[in-house]
Amino acid sequence: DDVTVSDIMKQNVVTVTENISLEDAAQSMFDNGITHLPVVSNHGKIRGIITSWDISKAVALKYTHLDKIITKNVLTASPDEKIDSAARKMQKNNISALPVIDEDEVVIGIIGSEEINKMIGEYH
Amino acid sequence: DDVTVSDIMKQNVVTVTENISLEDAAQSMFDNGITHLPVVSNHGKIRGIITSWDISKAVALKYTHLDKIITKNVLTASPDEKIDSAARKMQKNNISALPVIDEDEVVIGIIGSEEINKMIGEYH
Ligand SMILES: C[S@@+](CC[C@H](N)C(=O)[O-])C[C@H]1O[C@@H](n2cnc3c(N)ncnc32)[C@H](O)[C@@H]1O
Ligand SMILES: C[S@@+](CC[C@H](N)C(=O)[O-])C[C@H]1O[C@@H](n2cnc3c(N)ncnc32)[C@H](O)[C@@H]1O
Repeated sequence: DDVTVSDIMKQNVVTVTENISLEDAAQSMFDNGITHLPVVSNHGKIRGIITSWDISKAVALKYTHLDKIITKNVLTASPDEKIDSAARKMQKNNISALPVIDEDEVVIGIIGSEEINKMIGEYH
Repeated sequence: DDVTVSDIMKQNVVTVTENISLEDAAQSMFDNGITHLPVVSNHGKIRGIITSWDISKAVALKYTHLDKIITKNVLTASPDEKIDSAARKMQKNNISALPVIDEDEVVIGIIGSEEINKMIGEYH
């Protein structure tokens, strides 16, 4: 199976910048029906990630600031990475999406359960 | 690929009952590192589902009661269902996990991105 990340990644990625509020991050996930929001700099470079799990954590621990929940040490995928490598990375770290970045660390896509399900549904 | 849902589903499923509070649902997701909580009756029968996306929706819309966010019309998988059928069901409905139920509608497992990623990582 020589499918690469760029073959199946989602290209129009909803991203946010670091100064977003917790409520606005939650609103963006609701408006877009998504669970992962890559956090980027003004030039589109990866800076972190916020997920619906992080919002749920904020509710559980009564946090009100995004700084408390943003994950800065983001695992990413490269466009030419094989799909089994990306899947193993997600499984090993108990995460369900990887922002795809180019050589300049600019976010060019995202790969998660939706893309993997589409691949399984079509090829198997 | 004749892999069935029961071949790869997670069997020890964290579930909650219908009278749980929004905060307790969020706490359970945080404690267990999970994003999907099947809601079951006292006899373990499927009644609905709550996800971290629903918690995020509650933050965005300032809801405080679980009744406002629980999804009652749950899509499920059967243990002998082929994996491509389960994947298509998730992809078509933009969801990332299916509770697995037996003939009595009792939750016996769950299949989501973690299980699919494990399968891709191993077989491809
Ligand atoms: C460990 S997972 C557990 C919940 C669930 N299994 C899931 O897939 O979301 C939740 C945490 O992973 C982090 N996370 C999600 N995607 C990530 C990625 N690509 N790189 C680093 N951390 C990530 C989130 O910010 C969150 O704090
Ligand atoms: C439509 S998805 C959109 C967010 C994201 N794509 C995801 O996979 O969670 C979010 C909604 O789907 C619902 N949901 C999740 N799993 C479900 C299932 N197996 N059956 C029915 N609804 C489900 C959740 O309760 C939530 O309201």
